[in-house]
Amino acid sequence: LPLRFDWRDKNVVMRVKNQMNCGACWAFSVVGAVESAYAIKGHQPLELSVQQVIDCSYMDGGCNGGSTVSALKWLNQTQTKLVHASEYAFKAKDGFCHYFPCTEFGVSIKGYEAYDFSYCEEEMMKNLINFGPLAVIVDAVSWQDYLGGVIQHHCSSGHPNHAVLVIGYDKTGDIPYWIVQNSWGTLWGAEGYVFIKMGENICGIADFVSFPLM
Amino acid sequence: PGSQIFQEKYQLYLKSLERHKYLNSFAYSSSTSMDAHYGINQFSDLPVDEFISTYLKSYPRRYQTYVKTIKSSTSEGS
Repeated sequence: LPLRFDWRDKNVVMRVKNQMNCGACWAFSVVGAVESAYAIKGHQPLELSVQQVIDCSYMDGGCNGGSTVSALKWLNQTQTKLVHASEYAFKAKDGFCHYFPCTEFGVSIKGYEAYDFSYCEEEMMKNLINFGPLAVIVDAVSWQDYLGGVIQHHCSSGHPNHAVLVIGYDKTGDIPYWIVQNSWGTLWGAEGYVFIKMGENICGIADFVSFPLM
Repeated sequence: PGSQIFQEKYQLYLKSLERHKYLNSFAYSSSTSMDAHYGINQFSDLPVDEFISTYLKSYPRRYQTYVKTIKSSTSEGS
């Protein structure tokens, strides 16, 4: 495996988004993974609608919370086509599900996978490279005050509460770390990103990993 | 300044400074400059419980299966 891998280098990672006061990190994480998987397949990179997932993924609670795997399961079971973000704009609140005609352009998935890589982050690296950015659920309580650098301490596993997108890793320096895109805007962290030490399941980053198949 | 809401937010801000001091102490004791650092950002005037209840709202469901991977002897060996 390469010592450094970052899907941003291939121009398949969309910009950092801001979930504002809406607790739909799970939808941002899943839509980010679908956007990247679509671009990796050779299509023009597109921003897809997070609000569509918030309003329509019936197994989840919209801005009151949800699960990445529930959203992927809904996308796969219903073969819902995610429309362009501009067609179904983010409102930072729950709304009624809008339905679109079959002829409307949209992106659907062919399946999804969910893994616990807690004792095998190397396997997680392989999946990142083979399938694209990974939607993960972490313990982010200590992220309230994060400004930058590699998180190595006081970030436990076992209390998952926030969904984010792993888009790469870097093992070239003293401390190997995962490169993670958050959905709290670019003013938070390292221009919207957070770095987490690899190999020790810091923040539970490898516990709840899922990704779409395109 | 002087209003009740200002005082409340200011107290929360002071609390956040205490948190930063504690969290940054790990970085100061570390030999590497890559360690995480903590400080004032857009969440500094939010109580921790409000931060958690507003922003940390994803959870894996109990019935959902995450395939457990096992470290293979080959990868350990290599």
